[in-house]
Amino acid sequence: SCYNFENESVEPDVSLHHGNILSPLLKALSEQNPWGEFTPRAKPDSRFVRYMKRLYKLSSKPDKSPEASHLYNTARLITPREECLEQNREFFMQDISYSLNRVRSQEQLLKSVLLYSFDHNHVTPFTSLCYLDVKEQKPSRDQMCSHHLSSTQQSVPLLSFRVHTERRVRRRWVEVDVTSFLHPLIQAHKKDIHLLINLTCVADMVPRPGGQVHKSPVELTHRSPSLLLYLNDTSEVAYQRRATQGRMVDLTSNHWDGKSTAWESASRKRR
Amino acid sequence: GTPKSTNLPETMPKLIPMYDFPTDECDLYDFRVSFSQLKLDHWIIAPQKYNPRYCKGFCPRAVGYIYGSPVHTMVQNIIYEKLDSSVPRPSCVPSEYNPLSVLTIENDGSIAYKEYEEMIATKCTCR
Repeated sequence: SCYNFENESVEPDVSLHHGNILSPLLKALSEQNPWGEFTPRAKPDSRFVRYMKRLYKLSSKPDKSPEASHLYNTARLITPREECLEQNREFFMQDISYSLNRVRSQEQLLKSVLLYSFDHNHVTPFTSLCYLDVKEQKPSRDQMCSHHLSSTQQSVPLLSFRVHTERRVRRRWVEVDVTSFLHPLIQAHKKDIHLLINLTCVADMVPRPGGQVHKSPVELTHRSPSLLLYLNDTSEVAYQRRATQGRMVDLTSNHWDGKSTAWESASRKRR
Repeated sequence: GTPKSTNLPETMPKLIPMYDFPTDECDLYDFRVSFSQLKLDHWIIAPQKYNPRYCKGFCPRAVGYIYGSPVHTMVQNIIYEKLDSSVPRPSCVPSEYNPLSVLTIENDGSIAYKEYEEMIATKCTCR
């Protein structure tokens, strides 16, 4: 298969000149001044740049550790484009849209996660139990933010994960796996996706008589999640791992904070 | 540009003495370039350097075993020497490659990790 440039503004004569094997990298290397007109419109947040540099280091090590063995040859971190926040005592509702413009047709989705960074200033170790409710939101034409608090029916089983904070680590990254939910949207090659995300975190404490549950301070300090897509680019210019190399997909482990944040469905937890 | 004299296939029995002096036979050379030199560092944020390496040198007559060359390489050598010197000698070219992983900032502000095929030569052969 040839590299499909439907998303690229490659000058036709250049790609013909190099027989259409031009990856974005070769295009930049081979043209005299290709980067002259390249000025990123939006500069990503340095926190996410640091996060992706760690992913880069782990993924590109020649002697990959078994944990980092993976099959993806592409990963894309997409920060939210639009955001509407609604909050009351019960909910922290976010209406977020992500642009999937850069995802190419040959990039097959392996895993997609919502990447949260929780900042805290606790002195004592603290564990919060967070519940995440995600559903696709049809963009309303006339206004960017349409009010949803009244419509709170769930679209996917509630995802839950724990966030353990301690004094040493001020920022905790959590990847929440939403692959099964996002897969159909990404496979449909949508250019934009609009999600309605409701995240509620409570202090993960043993319920006391009276069942009072305390709202966790963690929820208040998190920012809108970015979308991290792990993809397998099937085009010729991308590195193809041979099956014989015996590397299996192990994208379930969260290899950033040494602990695997595997999501648990509420029903299994009850069981 | 000093040749890496260790460019011998693993299958080579250890009996054969290592080259202890640089020769101009086919070998792998470093070619280090930085993306800032290429004015690409605002797009590629990792790695900072890129060493694609390249192969250079002449192919000795007995090229079979040392370079893992196909048999045809010897045939071409015989054609050059015995039959028609307008047919070129076998050339020293890369035979194996490694991918290159890069981290880029796309123009919509997203961050992409990508692995590109065959961007670093790791072995040379004559053919």
